[in-house]
Amino acid sequence: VKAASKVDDNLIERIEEILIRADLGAETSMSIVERMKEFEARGATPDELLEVFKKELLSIVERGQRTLTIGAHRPHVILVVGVNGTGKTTTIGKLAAEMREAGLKVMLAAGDTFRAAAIEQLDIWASRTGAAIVKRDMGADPSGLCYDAMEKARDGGYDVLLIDTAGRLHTKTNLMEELKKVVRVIRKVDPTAPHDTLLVLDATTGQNAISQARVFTEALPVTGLIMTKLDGTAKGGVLIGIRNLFDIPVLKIGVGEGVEDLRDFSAQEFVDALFA
Amino acid sequence: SLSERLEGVFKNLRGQGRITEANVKDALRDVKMALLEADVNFRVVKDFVARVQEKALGREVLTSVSPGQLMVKIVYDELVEILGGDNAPFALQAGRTNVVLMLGLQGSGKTTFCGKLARRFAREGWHPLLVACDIHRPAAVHQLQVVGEMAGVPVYSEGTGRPAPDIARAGLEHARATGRNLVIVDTAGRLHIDEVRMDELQSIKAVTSPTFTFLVADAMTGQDAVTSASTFNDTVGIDGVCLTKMDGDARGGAALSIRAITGKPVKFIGTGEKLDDLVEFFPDRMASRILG
Ligand SMILES: Nc1nc2c(ncn2[C@@H]2O[C@H](COP(=O)(O)OP(=O)(O)OP(=O)(O)O)[C@@H](O)[C@H]2O)c(=O)[nH]1
Ligand SMILES: Nc1nc2c(ncn2[C@@H]2O[C@H](COP(=O)(O)OP(=O)(O)OP(=O)(O)O)[C@@H](O)[C@H]2O)c(=O)[nH]1
Ligand SMILES: [Mg+2]
Ligand SMILES: [Mg+2]
Repeated sequence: VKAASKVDDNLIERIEEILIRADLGAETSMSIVERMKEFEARGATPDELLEVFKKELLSIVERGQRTLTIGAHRPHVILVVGVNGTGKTTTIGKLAAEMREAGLKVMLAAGDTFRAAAIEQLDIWASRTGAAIVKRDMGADPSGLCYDAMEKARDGGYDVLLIDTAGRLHTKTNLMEELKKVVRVIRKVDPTAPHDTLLVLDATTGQNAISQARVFTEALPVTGLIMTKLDGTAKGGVLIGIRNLFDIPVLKIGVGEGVEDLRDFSAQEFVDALFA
Repeated sequence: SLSERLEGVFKNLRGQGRITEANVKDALRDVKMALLEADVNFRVVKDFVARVQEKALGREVLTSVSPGQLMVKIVYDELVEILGGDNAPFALQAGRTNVVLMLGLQGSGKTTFCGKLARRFAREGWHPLLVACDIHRPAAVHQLQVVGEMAGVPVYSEGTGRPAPDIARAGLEHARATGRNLVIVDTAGRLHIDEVRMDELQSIKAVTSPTFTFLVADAMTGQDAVTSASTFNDTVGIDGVCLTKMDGDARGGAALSIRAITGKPVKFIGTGEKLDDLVEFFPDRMASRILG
C-alpha cells in the first residue's frame, strides 16, 4: 500500500482485499472501503489514507485497554474459557510462568475433567512452572473440582488460582450451563470471584469468533480476551468486529507454544500487523 | 439467508420490471457478501462470483419468471460442483499395510480424529494401529493412548525421547510384525511457516509412504485456511481433508476455499468430541450450510 503513488480504485480494491484477508469480515471491510472512496474523491494521498484508517482501527482496538493485574485480594481467581483447541491450557501454563517469575504463589485447577489427558497436560505445566495443582480423576464433576481448588487456594495462602476448563462450542447449551454452574460454585467460596474470566480465541478463527464472543460474554462475566497463535499467518482481524460490539479488552496474545510465548497486547502492533 | 436475499433482489421486479445486468450485479454482490461472511477466501469468492455471473447473464436468468430462485440454483449447483466434483468415497486398499498420515495446524482436532478413524475402520473389519508421533505437545502421547483405549485399538509409542520420523518407521515395522493393516499416524500440530516442523513432517512422510495424507482443518478457520492448506499441500502433499468441529455454527467456508485452491477433496467431517462423531462428507449438505 505504501508503494502506491495515488489513491485510486485499484489501491482501494487492494486495501479491501487486505482487510478481508485479515478476517475483518465483509461488512466491516466494505464500510471502511466505502469511506475510503470519499477520501479518494477529496484527493488524499495513500499515506494520508492509511494513517486515517489505521488511527480509526487503533481507537477501536485500544478502547478500555488494560493489563492483566493481580490486585490486593487473595487469592486472585482467574477462570479460563473458550471453544475447543484455542490454547487455553497452554496459555494457563504461560500465565503461571509469568506470575511465578513475579514471585507469586500460583495454584492451577485441572477443571477439564472431560478430555483425554487434559489433566496430565496441565500437570506438566504445573511441574514446569513450579505451580501447585488441584486435580481429580477424568470424569469427575468440574464444579466439585473447582470448589475444592477454591478452598485449597484460600487455605494454602495462594496469590493466584488459574482454573482450566474443558473446551466447549458455544452452541452447546448444556456445556455453557456447566460453566455457569462453575461460576456459581466459585462464588460460594468467594462471592467476589472469579476476579478475571478470560476468553481465549484462536487467531485462525474467522467470523465465528464473533458468535463465540457474544455467547461467552452473555453467559459469563468475561473480563478480558486472549488471542493465541498470532505467530502464524492469520492476522486476527475479527478482534475489530469483537471490540466494536463488546466492551472487553484484549489482555494478552499467544505467539508460540513455549512457556515464554505470551505478550501483553499492543494495539499499535496489532493494527500495524494488519497492513504488514 | 442468501436464498432469501437473492429472491429479495428480484422480487420487486416481478410483473413490472425487467431483469437487467444491473440487478443481476446486485444479486452477485449479495452472493459475494454471503460467501465472505461464511469465511470463504477472498480470491476464491472472486473466481466463484465470476463463474456465477457468466451463467447468470446467459439468457436463462434474463428471461426467467423466477430469477431469484434460478440464481439460488446456479449458486448452489456451482458450490456442489466445486465441493464434490470427482470426489470418490474414501477407500482403503485390501491386502496391504495402509498408512494414513494426519497433519495440520495446532488444535485442529488431529488426535481426536485419529481415534475416530480407528474406531470406524475397526468396525469395518480393519486392524488399526495408532502411532504416536507427537513428541512435542505435553501429554500428547498419553492423549493418543487414552484415545486408543477408547477406540479399542493398540497404540505404538516411544515417549518423546526419539525423533518423530524414527518412531513412525518403528511403528510401521511393528504394524507389519503384528498383523495390523491400517497404521494411523498422529503428528504434532504445527505452523506451515515453521521450517523445522515442516522438515519433520516431510521426514515422517518419507519413511511411512502414506496411502493417504489428511489435512485436519477446523471448520471455523477464516481467511488463513488457504494459506496454511496450500503450504501443507505444496510442501508435504495432502490427499484429502478432514473438517472438524462442524457441530458448531461456523458456516465452514474454509471447506470451499481449501477444495478450490488445493483441488483436494473433503472426505470426512468431525461432528463432536466423541469417537463416534464422524460422518462422510456430503457436498450438497456443505453447500446448503455455506449458503446459510
Ligand atoms: N503456534 C502456537 N500454538 C499454540 C499457541 N497456543 C497454544 N498453541 C498450541 O495449540 C494447541 C492446543 O493448545 P491447548 O492449550 O491444548 O488448547 P486448549 O484450548 O486447552 O484445548 P482443549 O482443552 O482441548 O479445548 C497445542 O498444540 C498448543 O501447543 C500459540 O500462541 N501459538
Ligand atoms: N466439538 C468438537 N470438538 C472437537 C472435534 N474434534 C476435536 N475436538 C476437540 O478439539 C480439541 C482439540 O482436539 P485435539 O484432537 O487435541 O487436536 P489436535 O489437532 O490433535 O491438537 P494438537 O495436537 O495440539 O495440534 C479437543 O478439545 C477435542 O475434543 C469436533 O469435531 N467437534
Ligand atoms: Mg485444554
Ligand atoms: Mg494432537
